[in-house]
Amino acid sequence: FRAHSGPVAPSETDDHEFAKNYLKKLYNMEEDNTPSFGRKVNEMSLKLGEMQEFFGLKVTGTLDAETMEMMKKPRCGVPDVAA
Amino acid sequence: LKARALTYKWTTNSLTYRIENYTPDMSVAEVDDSIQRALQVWARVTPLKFKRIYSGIADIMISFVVGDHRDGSPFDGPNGFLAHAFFPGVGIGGDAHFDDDETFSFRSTRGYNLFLVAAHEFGHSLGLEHSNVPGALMYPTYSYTNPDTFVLPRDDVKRIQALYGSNRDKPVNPDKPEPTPPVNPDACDPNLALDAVTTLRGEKLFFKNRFFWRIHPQLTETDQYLIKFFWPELPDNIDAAFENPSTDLVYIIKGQKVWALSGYDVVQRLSLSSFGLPDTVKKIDAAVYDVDTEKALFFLGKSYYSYDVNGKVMDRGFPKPVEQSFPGMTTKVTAAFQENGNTYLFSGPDVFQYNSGRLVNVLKSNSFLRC
Repeated sequence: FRAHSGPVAPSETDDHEFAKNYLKKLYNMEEDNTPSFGRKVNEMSLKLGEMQEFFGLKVTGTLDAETMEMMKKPRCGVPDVAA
Repeated sequence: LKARALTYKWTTNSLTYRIENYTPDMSVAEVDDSIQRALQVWARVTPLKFKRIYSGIADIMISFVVGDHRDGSPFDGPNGFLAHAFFPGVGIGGDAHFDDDETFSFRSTRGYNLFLVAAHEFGHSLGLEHSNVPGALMYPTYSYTNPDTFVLPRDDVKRIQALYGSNRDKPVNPDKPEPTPPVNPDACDPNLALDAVTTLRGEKLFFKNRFFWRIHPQLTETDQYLIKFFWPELPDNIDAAFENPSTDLVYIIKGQKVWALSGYDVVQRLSLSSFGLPDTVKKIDAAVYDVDTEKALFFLGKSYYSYDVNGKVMDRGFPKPVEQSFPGMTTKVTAAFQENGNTYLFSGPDVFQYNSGRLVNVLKSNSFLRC
């Protein structure tokens, strides 16, 4: 669905930060301090793909609206993948 | 997901639990009852027994905390993470923490039902990981289900019994068997009879029980979701659904109640009488919007009504026999939708395809679900 709910669309950086924390907490995305941007993006895309597959979403590896909608749902704080 | 090396489980079937503190949202008795019933969900299908203790260290320590509560997993304020629990083990193992920045409730749909949240967390306390089966109790996201009629779904029963075995000392009374765990409806069941079908912005939604399948023109797979996953307010087991593309609204109907959806949002709450149906009509079987005539058709038994959406008036001469306008349609219409000039009338597992009022094909309802 092309969702247009919600009064103010959060900024993209907010969504990106939110998604990053979500994947760190629930999909074991590593905290990465070395400034190699290329690798970081890859890992996030991989983890996004893992999360999309888990929830039966279209596996795009990108932060699309549907994936963001799923991340915003109230849920359990236990990770979806084994640590 | 597939490389799980460890399984966590308790080495004894007799476990203790202790409620360390309470949320101000509910009375002490309501919290006690919710926690006890949540544990019984698992006890009912395994040999596990739960004994409450009021002091000292229990296997499952239960507490309501906020923010950072020094276990390495801070809570995040209202919504977001509702609770978490630790897998079986000593110390914090088995413990369940509930985010008291949430509003927990006992019976109402207000806030988050503590029984449902607790039953899920105790699944972790007993060693279960999350499940990706929609509708499973161990599915990661919260979804309201009537706690009074809650039955542990089959996926959860299967997984907990894989850890602890079944509840041997409660033989099944053949006269009064346990309610069988609900199973997700199977899209490829040849006898699949759908509750309702509608289009939605180019997609097709097929409703059955508390689920719906979503068919996207550009996607190859058929995805199943809980209705409440997208629309928490909507009921299960709906009667009918139709889309009016010119207003970008989808109407979901159950009994005399009608919900108008715009994407994810419920934007109106109506009743059948809003569509000119007499008050004597308490329930309908199917509905479809005819984009050519701009009329909404409502099917009831073997007859149907035609409502002029623009004129906001029921057409004269209705209800009429369905067969009069759709020759060959002699059985009850149970679902309907229209696409590319074809009107599809579902009757149980069969679908009658009409084009310009002529029956052009008879299909199986699951032929749309890419079996």
